[in-house]
Amino acid sequence: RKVLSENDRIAAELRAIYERNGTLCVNFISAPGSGKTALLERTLAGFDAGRRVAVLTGDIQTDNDARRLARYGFPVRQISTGGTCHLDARMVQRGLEGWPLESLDILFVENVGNLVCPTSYDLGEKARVVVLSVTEGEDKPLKYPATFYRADLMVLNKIDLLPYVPFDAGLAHDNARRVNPQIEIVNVSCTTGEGFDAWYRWLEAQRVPVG
Amino acid sequence: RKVLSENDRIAAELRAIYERNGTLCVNFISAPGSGKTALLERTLAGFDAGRRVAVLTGDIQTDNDARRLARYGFPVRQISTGGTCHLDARMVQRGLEGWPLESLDILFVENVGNLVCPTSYDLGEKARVVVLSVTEGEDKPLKYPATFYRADLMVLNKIDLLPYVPFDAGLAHDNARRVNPQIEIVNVSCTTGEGFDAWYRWLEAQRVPVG
Ligand SMILES: Nc1nc2c(ncn2[C@@H]2O[C@H](COP(=O)(O)OP(=O)(O)OP(=O)(O)O)[C@@H](O)[C@H]2O)c(=O)[nH]1
Ligand SMILES: Nc1nc2c(ncn2[C@@H]2O[C@H](COP(=O)(O)OP(=O)(O)OP(=O)(O)O)[C@@H](O)[C@H]2O)c(=O)[nH]1
Ligand SMILES: [Mg+2]
Ligand SMILES: [Mg+2]
Ligand SMILES: [Zn+2]
Ligand SMILES: [Zn+2]
Repeated sequence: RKVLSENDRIAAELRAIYERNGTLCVNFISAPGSGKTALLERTLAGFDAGRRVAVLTGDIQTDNDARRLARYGFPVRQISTGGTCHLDARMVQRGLEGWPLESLDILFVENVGNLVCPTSYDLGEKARVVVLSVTEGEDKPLKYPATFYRADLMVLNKIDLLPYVPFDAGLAHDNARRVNPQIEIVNVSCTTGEGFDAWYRWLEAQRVPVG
Repeated sequence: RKVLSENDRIAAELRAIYERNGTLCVNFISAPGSGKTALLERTLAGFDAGRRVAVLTGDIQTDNDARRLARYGFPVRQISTGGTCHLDARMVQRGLEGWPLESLDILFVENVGNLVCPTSYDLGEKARVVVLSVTEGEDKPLKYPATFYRADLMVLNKIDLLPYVPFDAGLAHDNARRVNPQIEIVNVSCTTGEGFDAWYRWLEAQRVPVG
């Protein structure tokens, strides 16, 4: 528990910095291969060049994701955990060193591919997105409930594959809402772009200060 | 480190019991939704009714997998970790209580869906299988190397979806072998049954006592 409160202390510091600077920080969590990086790639591709956006991406090995994300012209950094199965606030804080946070409107944080551990670590984010792909099965919200319970939005990805997989999207929605009645849901395909209007709308809605 | 040696102590006990009884224990590791349960379902469906096989399946929540697997007539038990992101030897030992291990030819252990942590915990198994699905991306062996390094076989699943996904199977094979030159590979579809001959052959080959 001592370790967790140290995380929460740093997360609170980050949250205060983001709020002071009007930076929207979004934490992306999913199983390996659900399409977090693809979602961010397509999202960055849709932004105007002058948009003040940056990305931190965490993996236990390689900088593959950072390299993919760096192609869109916005600042991107790779956090290499070396073996730790989740990002924590301290890693994010270190990853942000030297970045001009005062001039950042949006900070995307792609977490390590893992449906279990990342959800336990507050990164100071304003919103959490869980990505579930139609190839994974409708019962995942029930089997990994903490991740879906603590998410603000579920992005149901790879809907282009629906004709070819035994996936009941309605059931997946129901399962997500059983675990988290407040969760919002958008259905997208990162390959075809279907559903991206709804995704952009949700994103912009997060930028509006509450109250 | 003290915790890990306790795990290794129990794993060694289990390994000795399996060897004494001639039980082949196989540990199945993958990301959530790659198809571990589907692979085991299809495998059990193909066994003669008299085969002395049993299955332990681990999840953080629900007994969905155990219920699916129980439909084939063989003994199945669910291990509910409650939150722990991997199975360890102690959980397996407890899960086996009351089972007549002397009369077991094969014990399948389905691990918690997670490409990071399960690989660090010896369960006393003879062989480790990592399941990777064609929907996850070819770079997963490089991004989660410990899991692929410590596996004896990679099952590349969902090959029925190859026409619809941007997946280079050859590259996935190369990446797996870069991390683990000794790894064996079979390509299957749990929905169509394609490739299952090779999977069964590998399984039977594990039953032959070494030397
Ligand atoms: N058919 C289809 N494939 C997709 C879609 N989105 C992503 N993919 C593919 O899914 C695979 C994994 O995508 P990634 O973006 O690497 O997934 P990720 O969640 O970032 O993976 P990790 O960071 O390793 O956890 C890649 O082969 C993508 O091309 C989609 O909408 N449809
Ligand atoms: N198209 C296709 N879908 C498959 C195949 N194998 C499994 N699936 C589907 O993939 C989804 C996940 O399968 P599961 O067997 O639950 O995967 P799992 O690895 O056991 O998942 P967890 O235990 O939760 O980690 C389900 O919707 C299956 O129907 C396949 O070969 N082809
Ligand atoms: Mg990624
Ligand atoms: Mg399963
Ligand atoms: Zn973890
Ligand atoms: Zn773990």
